[in-house]
Amino acid sequence: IFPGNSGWKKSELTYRIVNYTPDMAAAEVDAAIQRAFQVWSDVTPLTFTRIYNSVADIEISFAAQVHNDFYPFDGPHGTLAHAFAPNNGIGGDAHFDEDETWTSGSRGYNLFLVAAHEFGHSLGLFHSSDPSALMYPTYHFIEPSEFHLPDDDVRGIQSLYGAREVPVVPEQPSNPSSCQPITFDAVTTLRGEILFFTNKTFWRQISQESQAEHHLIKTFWDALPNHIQAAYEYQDKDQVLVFKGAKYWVINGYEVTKDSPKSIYDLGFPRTVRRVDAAVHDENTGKTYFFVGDKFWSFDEKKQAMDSVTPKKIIDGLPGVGSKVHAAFQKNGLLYFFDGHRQYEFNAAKKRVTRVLKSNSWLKC
Amino acid sequence: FPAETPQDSEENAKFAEEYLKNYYNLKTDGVRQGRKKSGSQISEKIRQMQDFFGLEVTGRLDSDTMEMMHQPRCGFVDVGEYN
Repeated sequence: IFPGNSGWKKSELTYRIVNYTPDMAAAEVDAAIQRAFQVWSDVTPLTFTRIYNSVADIEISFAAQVHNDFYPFDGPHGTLAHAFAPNNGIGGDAHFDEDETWTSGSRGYNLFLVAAHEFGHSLGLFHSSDPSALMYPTYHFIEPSEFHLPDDDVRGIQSLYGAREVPVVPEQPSNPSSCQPITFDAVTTLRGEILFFTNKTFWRQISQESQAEHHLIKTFWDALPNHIQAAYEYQDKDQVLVFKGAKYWVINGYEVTKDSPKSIYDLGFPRTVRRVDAAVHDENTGKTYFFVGDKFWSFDEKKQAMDSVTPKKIIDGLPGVGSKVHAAFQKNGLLYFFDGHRQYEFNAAKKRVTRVLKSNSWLKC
Repeated sequence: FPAETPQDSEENAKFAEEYLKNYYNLKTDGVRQGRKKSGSQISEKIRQMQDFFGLEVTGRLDSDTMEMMHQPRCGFVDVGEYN
């Protein structure tokens, strides 16, 4: 948090959108801003009410270059936006550099992601040095539909405002059908079983013959976070590595090792990598493949080092699999790559896709 | 890879100086300062920046540091000083 600033003294805050960027439809801007506030209201008692005709606590504007706050913007790229800590007047206000290209997607800079960061400042959070935190100072695109406020930010904002008081609802899996279309966050084998992670739960396929079980992640591994992003098994060490943000946890059977979580940078990733989308260990080559955006890294488990300082394009190394991989695992010598509701069976020796399946093909419907 | 030219080094140094002014409160009075003093100030600010981002703290503009400096980011500056 900002030194000497304990945040707003009230919990009912107002905001006003002073002007719009021409890059996006006004309704898209409204939606991005509203959702960015919701990121913070979901975990605190704070409420945000939009007003139109008077000065709000948080004034939101788009401006280029010099814009009357002694901190001129710098043209395209570089500084994207800035915001002021809670206070009267300019305090709390958020300014977005109009020289950037703002979008609701992945081209240019996603307004929702940047606004959620800036409103963290507006509420009293300083920058975080945790690369997986929203309050980390550099921009990194993640799919907005997959966004979950990282733990570091939750701890920060709740240190100022406390947690949101909500009725206690017992956390039980909602028991969705395994036959409806499912997208998985991560898939891994574990001592002969296959685990399919999605949100706070996982499906457990014990054998080809059995019906899949559905459990909360926390029921099995209390130390693991929800919404994990990648996982793989390295059988030589009887370990499963689970990834979220810039951290990973090591599971030995049903125990999380005491030295978890660890930093992904210890594996050799550059600091520009802030999350791993998918991971799989290939028993045939002894290599582990880490998928980040449209590229993948090859990791030598024996040497405990990346094979190259630069990653390969997925479309070049794994033809037919698509440009992104969201989950992956290996079974019976074949690699399986998940993208949305699809799954690609890949023969590494032949270097080609041998089958395209539904993502839930392993869960007996 | 092409070898780094003296011109590249000069451009990197200028870029880094601007970056440190914007985000690490590097003070310059607009007049070229003595080489030693200016160099040590900049080096100290580079160290602060490297430490924050978890980079190797060298005080030098190595490739990792330059890569981090080129990433798009939030332009937050110390509001206390502004007040």
